[in-house]
Amino acid sequence: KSLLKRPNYDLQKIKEEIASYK
Amino acid sequence: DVANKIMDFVVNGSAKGQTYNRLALFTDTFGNRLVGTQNLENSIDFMLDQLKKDGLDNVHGENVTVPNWVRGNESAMLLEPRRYNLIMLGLGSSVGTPPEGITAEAIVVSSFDELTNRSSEVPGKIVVFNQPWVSYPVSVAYRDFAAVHTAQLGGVASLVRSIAGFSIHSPHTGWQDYSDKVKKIPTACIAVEDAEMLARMAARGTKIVIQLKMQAKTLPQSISRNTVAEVAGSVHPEQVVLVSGHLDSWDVGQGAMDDGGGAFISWQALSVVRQLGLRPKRTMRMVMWTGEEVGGVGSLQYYQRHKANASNYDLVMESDMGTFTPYGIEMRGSNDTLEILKSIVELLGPVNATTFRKGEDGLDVSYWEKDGVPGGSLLNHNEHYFWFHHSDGDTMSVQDPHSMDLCAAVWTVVSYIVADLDNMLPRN
Repeated sequence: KSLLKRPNYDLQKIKEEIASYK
Repeated sequence: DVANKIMDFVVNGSAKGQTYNRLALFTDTFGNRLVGTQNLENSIDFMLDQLKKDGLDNVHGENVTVPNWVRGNESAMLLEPRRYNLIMLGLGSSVGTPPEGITAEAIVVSSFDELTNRSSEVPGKIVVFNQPWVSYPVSVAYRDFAAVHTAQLGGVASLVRSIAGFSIHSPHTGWQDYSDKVKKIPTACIAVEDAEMLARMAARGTKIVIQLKMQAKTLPQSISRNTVAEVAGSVHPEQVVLVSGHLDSWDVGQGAMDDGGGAFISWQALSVVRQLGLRPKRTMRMVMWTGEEVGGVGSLQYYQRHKANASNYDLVMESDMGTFTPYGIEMRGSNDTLEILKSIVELLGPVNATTFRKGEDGLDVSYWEKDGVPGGSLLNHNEHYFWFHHSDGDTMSVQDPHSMDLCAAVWTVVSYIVADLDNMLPRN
């Protein structure tokens, strides 16, 4: 079964999202 | 500020001491929990009841076929040069001796290489391995394969220096592996002090005779259970962040450190999220594995049962190397996944656990690696872990309430945030 692959995600945006949990 | 809220709740709030107290109740009630015993199954029933009372979702057991090895009475009596009861523990899966025991002269070696070089001396002898402690991954080869190497050369039994970096005359047990092509002979660990004494005697040229008696036997396989509970996801309930530890233990000690601590911080991760009224976007699942000590059979059968859904597993984490003072997280995954997880670990400043390391995960979650599922484990100050491992010393007295709170805080923050991110972690 093929696995999820997300070539178009924005790493910086995810980091900003994580920072919001602080 | 969810991360700070979680950490404060666990370390200073009403969950303070909860992980330790829950584990103490569990281990004081059930003691050690070897697979194949009714006691382990009773402890699993207890856990299922506790998890339901804690308000978690989808609490259930999943059947696992497990080996059923029974120790029985055992002894290793030194007959020459003097009568002395060697401190020993039979090794898991070992065959027993005839009822009258095996009485034979012993030779002492310090390595497999020395054994090979002295192969002509081995037939009919009990081989004592006094290998130096190097590290667990290196030294454990002697526990695993002493019997096979000894039997290949005609030896009648093997006694292995306990796999421990420090000893107060305590034997340490563990699983060992036979080869189908080699005769199965009895095998046991002896205390470090006794192995060193026998080595000194042998070095002086003293004749050593030992009588080994072991009633060990392997019964037909039996059924145990992995213990599962969840906090169901609010947006992607089919997607899973898994936290885990194993519930089974050896038949000595109490299994408080190995792996009660890991199992109970995993429960705490879900429990804290529930107690705080949080609901992550995807499901947080806790699994308390069964059958880890006999080769990770519970986690392997879980993987075989669920691998068709591997694409929905976002992250799998295991704690099985102690719950002493934590200092961070060790992760395996794609470079971008590691970058993301490193950002999460940076939130752990209030519990002083911001170290992030690319590395290995534990046995119980290793199967998912081939499917590209990121994995991780807890970094903690476990320098003394192998002092207690698989010995009678593995009790609640090894555990510290505050350290367990810190571990639970780390476990909860990392698993909750990964479960609550908008997207799953990227994979290769």
